[in-house]
Amino acid sequence: NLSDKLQGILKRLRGQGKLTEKNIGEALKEVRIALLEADVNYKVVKGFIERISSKAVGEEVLKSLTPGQQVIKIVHQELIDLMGGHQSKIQMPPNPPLVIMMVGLQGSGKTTTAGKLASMFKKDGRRPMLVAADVQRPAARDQLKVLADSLGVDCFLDHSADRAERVCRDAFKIAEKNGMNPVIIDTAGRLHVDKELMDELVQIKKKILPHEVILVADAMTGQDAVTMAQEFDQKVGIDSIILTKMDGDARGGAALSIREVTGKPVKFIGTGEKLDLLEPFFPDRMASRILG
Amino acid sequence: ALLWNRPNLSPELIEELEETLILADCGVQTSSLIITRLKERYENERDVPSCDILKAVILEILQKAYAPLNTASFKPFVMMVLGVNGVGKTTTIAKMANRLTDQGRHVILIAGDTFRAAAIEQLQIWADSINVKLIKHQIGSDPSAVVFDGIQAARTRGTDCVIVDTAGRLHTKKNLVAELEKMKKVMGREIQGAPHETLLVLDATTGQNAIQQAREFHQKIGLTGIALTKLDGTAKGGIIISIANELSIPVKLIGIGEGIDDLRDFDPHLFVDALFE
Ligand SMILES: Nc1nc2c(ncn2[C@@H]2O[C@H](COP(=O)(O)OP(=O)(O)OP(=O)(O)O)[C@@H](O)[C@H]2O)c(=O)[nH]1
Ligand SMILES: Nc1nc2c(ncn2[C@@H]2O[C@H](COP(=O)(O)OP(=O)(O)OP(=O)(O)O)[C@@H](O)[C@H]2O)c(=O)[nH]1
Ligand SMILES: [Mg+2]
Ligand SMILES: [Mg+2]
Repeated sequence: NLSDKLQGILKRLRGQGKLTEKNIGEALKEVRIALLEADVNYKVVKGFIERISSKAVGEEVLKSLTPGQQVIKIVHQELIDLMGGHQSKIQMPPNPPLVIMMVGLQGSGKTTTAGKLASMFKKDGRRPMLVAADVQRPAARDQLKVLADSLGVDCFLDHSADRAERVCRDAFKIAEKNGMNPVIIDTAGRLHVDKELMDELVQIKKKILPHEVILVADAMTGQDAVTMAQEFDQKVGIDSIILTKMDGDARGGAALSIREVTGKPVKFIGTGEKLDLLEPFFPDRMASRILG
Repeated sequence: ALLWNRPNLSPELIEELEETLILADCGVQTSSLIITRLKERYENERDVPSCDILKAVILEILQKAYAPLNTASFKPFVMMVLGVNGVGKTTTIAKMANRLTDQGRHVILIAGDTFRAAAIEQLQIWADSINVKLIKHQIGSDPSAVVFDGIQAARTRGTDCVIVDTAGRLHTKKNLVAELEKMKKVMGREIQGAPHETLLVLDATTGQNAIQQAREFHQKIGLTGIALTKLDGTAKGGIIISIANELSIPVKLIGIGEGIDDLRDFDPHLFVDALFE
């Protein structure tokens, strides 16, 4: 594993003389490979390695009996700091209802995660409304309704509607009138390069003014995570991220890439298909997972 | 554009190639293998532009695994479609059924996802849109029972092709993989050699975990092909090169959109060209 590899390299280097920024490169190469194999984006890895190379020849490493473990500690802490350092939550606005909008690529887990958020808020004593604003995908509205019914939560859907913005506006009026809070909007999956559909999100956002736009991303996403997240953030604007399918064995380097390129926090992770499987995101646990 | 239209292999070029391959999700090991082979061949082909050699190296890996989808090799031809959650199984099945129907073949679909909310409804809408029969039971029923029913129906109707949809499942979930094995056994008992095609659906945006998915499903179930979806996005799907190299599983189909016609046969040449666009 990475720890053993680094230990071997650094002990040999020290045996040959002083550790310097020049010769530490061999050890950092192993860190680089570990991060790339974990699906952290190539350019993000490059910047990361540059940032830690001076720390990697610092006092703790030079003086340590286990320099390999010291380097891992530095890498680990740098990963934690990069991902926000601590847990981040969804804030309730001063004027209800809180409006949440789920966005992301096709199949990332938006509909299921919308249901999970509703479940969480209901357990918190609130009265959420799920909004079936995916008027595209076959049976998308039915899917959300089934989830809502299983939770005993209200779901706004309009089978005759053919425009997402209209559904959101109608749903919001009802939520406001009946004191439902939060309003959780499920949108259709879309490509970040689909100009028309990205524009649709911009229009919905203008009219509905969501407090929290959540980018739902698959934990197994590869190098494309950077392009995708950047486009969603620049074209639409996102407030936070939920990483789904973390119950698999993907290392999840996409989490680092997405955080790095958007600066937005990962707030939750999805750890299964059932609606109670949403957990808060812990940067230190993610750092360990990425390093393998 | 890469520096590579000139026939030389400078360190700058090598680094640029490595970046291109890794950004395409080829992975560290496979990118390194490709570059090693490029360097070896370059020694004997110094007047050939390095880009041509590079494409040839990758094509060689893909072509070793290559095999087309041949649904006419048995009747009824039984195809099982599996993969992790949300990759595009159900949509790809609808596209395949549409293509076969256009070719004048008689198709039956089997709603083998008896778990996920509105999964059966989703496939029913697709089936209705292309006028194809869907065999289904209630949500929560045993998927092997639906498979059994669907195959009986195919036999009595003289169906050419049966396609079985399955619920998304992570390769790490033992009981869910066991469920697929049971469905496969039922098919094999009822129709000789079934399933004749076991297709793994992979999302082109997936990173290195795709290789683990292919390894696990191949070991436990046995895969005969891959459908690579969502190539209409910006992800390149380089993971299929590692899969071809390590497991010899061929990509047979690609998904290039959400519409019923957005299905193409895999073309290794076009794929390799797209890697460097
Ligand atoms: N194992 C696992 N599966 C998940 C998780 N979240 C969602 N899924 C599954 O992933 C698949 C896709 O989920 P959906 O909620 O339909 O995804 P979506 O983003 O709404 O898809 P589109 O609306 O088509 O863009 C389904 O099979 C879900 O059950 C998770 O955290 N773990
Ligand atoms: N852009 C694009 N989207 C696709 C493609 N194939 C499927 N999709 C979309 O991906 C999402 C998931 O597709 P499904 O067919 O439901 O995927 P699945 O594997 O059956 O999902 P589960 O049954 O929940 O595991 C849907 O929104 C599809 O429209 C493709 O080739 N390109
Ligand atoms: Mg959805
Ligand atoms: Mg499906």
